[in-house]
Amino acid sequence: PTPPYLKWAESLHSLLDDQDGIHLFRTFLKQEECADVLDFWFACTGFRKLEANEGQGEEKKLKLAKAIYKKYILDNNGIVSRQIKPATKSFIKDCVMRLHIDPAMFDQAQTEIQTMMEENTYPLFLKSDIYLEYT
Amino acid sequence: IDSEDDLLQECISSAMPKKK
Repeated sequence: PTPPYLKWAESLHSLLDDQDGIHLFRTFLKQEECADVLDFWFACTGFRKLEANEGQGEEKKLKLAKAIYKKYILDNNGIVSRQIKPATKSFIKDCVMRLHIDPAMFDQAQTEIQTMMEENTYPLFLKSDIYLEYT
Repeated sequence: IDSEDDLLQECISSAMPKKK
């Protein structure tokens, strides 16, 4: 069978579908001081999943949406915030302010961050010493 | 009551793939 680390080079999704791959990618991003980008990507996925689960309180969803907004979007100098378009940030801010919590409210922001990873940090990771040493 | 950070961490962990 194909070793996992070769699969990681196929696509960003193959990498993010493997625990060891995520761990190594995160170590690399930490070195580059942008691990928040990966955490934000997973937080968006987790937020959508929470919404899909029955029995989760509305209050918890609101609290989580606020927490994601505060940690990653509010600070315009943050690594995540800098990669997200102003219109997307306004949309999320509006959702939080009006307490309009929607399962898809972070989707556009997640897509923008994902594109940035695919074009930037992911190719760099595949060329990094961390990845090459691992292989 | 969960702190915001705990809530975020829980959310991030829930999105990660489970060990194969």
